[in-house]
Amino acid sequence: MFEARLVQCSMLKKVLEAIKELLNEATFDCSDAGIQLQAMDNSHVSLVSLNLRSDGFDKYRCDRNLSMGINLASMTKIMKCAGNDDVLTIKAQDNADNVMFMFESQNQEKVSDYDMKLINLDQEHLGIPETDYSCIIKMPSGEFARICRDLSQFGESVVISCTKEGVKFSAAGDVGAANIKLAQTANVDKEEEAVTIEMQEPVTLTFACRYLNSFTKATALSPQVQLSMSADVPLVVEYKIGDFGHIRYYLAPKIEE
Amino acid sequence: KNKQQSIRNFFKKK
Repeated sequence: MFEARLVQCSMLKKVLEAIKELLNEATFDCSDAGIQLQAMDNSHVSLVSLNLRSDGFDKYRCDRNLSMGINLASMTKIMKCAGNDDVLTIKAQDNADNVMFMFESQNQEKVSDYDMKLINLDQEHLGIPETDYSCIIKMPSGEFARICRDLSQFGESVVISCTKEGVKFSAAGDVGAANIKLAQTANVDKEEEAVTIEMQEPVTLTFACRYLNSFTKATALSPQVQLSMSADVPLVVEYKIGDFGHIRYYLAPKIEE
Repeated sequence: KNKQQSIRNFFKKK
């Protein structure tokens, strides 16, 4: 038996928003520890890794490990039927071929349940090695989204260049060239408005704009985003999810042909 | 011209 209760179902709506542009379907692996998801996008350029710890939920029970293959368009249809303040309960029997989503209004006067068929997915799990990154940049997630959106007008690729002084995002194309430089913030009132850089070595890498823009669909999950970079390895774009855990996106860099 | 690499080049299959 699997059962997870979430008083604010808006978190799951935001998670779905954050993955459905990159993934058509995904396997939600449920265990005693929580819910995990790992999947590559269709072109195998990026990888999404989601971790929701069981202790973040208001109630959580998972007697046996359960892998739920889910069509994300179907799940989106169901989650659209939930009010943001509804209490969500997800339930599945062991070895079930369906999962139930139950939404209760705060005053408990409206209760809806939706049964969704699970699908069999041939999932490929990849091992992500522990990496000491040369540069770790933390910045407001809204700022990162704005930069990705602005630069995507100028080219297909964004060059991210990080030094001790700051981080520079650049794009170039038919229109011309664009450069956005962010310095570390000296002092800010709110921690979430800060730009901080931990640098061991300067790094410059090139990435596809399209994927960065897809990652920013997670902006609603966290006020801050963390970018981790090292030469010749994938970029990690991480959004913390409150008391639950995180969503991480890995993006393979582009190389000179 | 930049070439897009696959994420599979970096992470091993479990």
